[in-house]
Amino acid sequence: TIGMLAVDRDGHMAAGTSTNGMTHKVPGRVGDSPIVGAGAYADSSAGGAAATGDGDIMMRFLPSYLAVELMRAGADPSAACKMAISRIKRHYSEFFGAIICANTTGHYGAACNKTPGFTRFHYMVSNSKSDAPLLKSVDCV
Amino acid sequence: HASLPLVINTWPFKNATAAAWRVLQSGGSVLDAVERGCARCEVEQCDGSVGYGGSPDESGETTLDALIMNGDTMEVGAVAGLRRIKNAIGVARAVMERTDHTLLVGQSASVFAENMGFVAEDLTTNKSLNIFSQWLQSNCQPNYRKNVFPDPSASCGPYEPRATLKRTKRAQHASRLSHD
Repeated sequence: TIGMLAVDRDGHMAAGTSTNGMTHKVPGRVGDSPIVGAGAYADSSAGGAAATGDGDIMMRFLPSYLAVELMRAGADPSAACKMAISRIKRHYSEFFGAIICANTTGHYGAACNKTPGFTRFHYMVSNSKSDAPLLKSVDCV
Repeated sequence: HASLPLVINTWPFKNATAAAWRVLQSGGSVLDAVERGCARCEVEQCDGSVGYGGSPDESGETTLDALIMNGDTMEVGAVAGLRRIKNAIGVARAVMERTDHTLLVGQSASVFAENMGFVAEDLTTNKSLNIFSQWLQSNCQPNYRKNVFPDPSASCGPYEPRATLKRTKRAQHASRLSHD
C-alpha cells in the first residue's frame, strides 16, 4: 500500500492511497485505504495523514482523521501520529500498522506500533530542502 | 524540517515520491502530484502490495482500492474492490471529478471506470497465480475466516457457519508484504 501527502508552497494539501489489500482476503473484503479518515485524510486548514498496516483493525479507529484533528488542536505531526497509534494500541496491542503526518507548514512525522519483526518504519520525504526523495525512518513505539 | 512544498509517503517507494515531486516542481497541483505518485506505484507494483498482480484473494483475484482527497474543498473520490482496472487512483480521481459521490465499489466501479475511458484488463500475473497456488497447497493458510465449518485454520472451503460462536484471539496475518 502506498499512502501519500502533498503540500504546495501555499499550504494546499492533498492525500491519496492505493493498494491491492491483504493477501488471501475473503472476496469482497475492503481495508482502510479507500475509507476517508482511515486510510488517509487531508484538510488544508490543519494537516494531513495516511495510514498503512492491518486495515481491518485500523479502520475501526479512523487514525488519519484523528491525527489531523490532533494537529488542528496544536499537536506537532510526530506527536499526532504517535497518539493515533496509541489509540489503536490500547485495544489491539499487537496490531501491525504505521502512520505518516504532515501539517500545512511543512513539518512532518511518522509513528508505528512495535511488534515482533516490525521495530522501525521507513517512509519517503521530498521537500525544497532535499529537492530529491530522502529515505526516513522512525522507531516504533 | 519545515519546508514547502512537501511530498511524503509511506514505505520506501522512492520512484513514487520522485514522480509526485516532479509534478509539484513543474507547477502541477497537489492532486496531480498525489495521483501521479500513487499511479507510479501501481505501474511498478510497489513491493507487491500496490497495483495489479499482487495480494490475490481467496479466489485468486487481485482487486484494487484507492482514495484521493482535496484538502481545500474536502472533496473525496474512492474506489474499493475495483476489478480489472489497473489505474485505481485514476478511477478514484474520476469518482471525485465526474460524480457527486465519494466511494464506488466492485463490479459497478469497474463499469464506471470503463465508461470514463479506463481500459479493462486482467490483473492476474504469474506471480499472483503462484501465490494463490501455494496458498491452496498449504490448506488455505493463512485464513481470515472464523466460526465456520470445516475448521478454517486447517482446511479450505467452502465453509458453512458453525452453530456456536467462539471467541478466539485474533491471529495477526498482516505483515510488511501483506498490508493495506
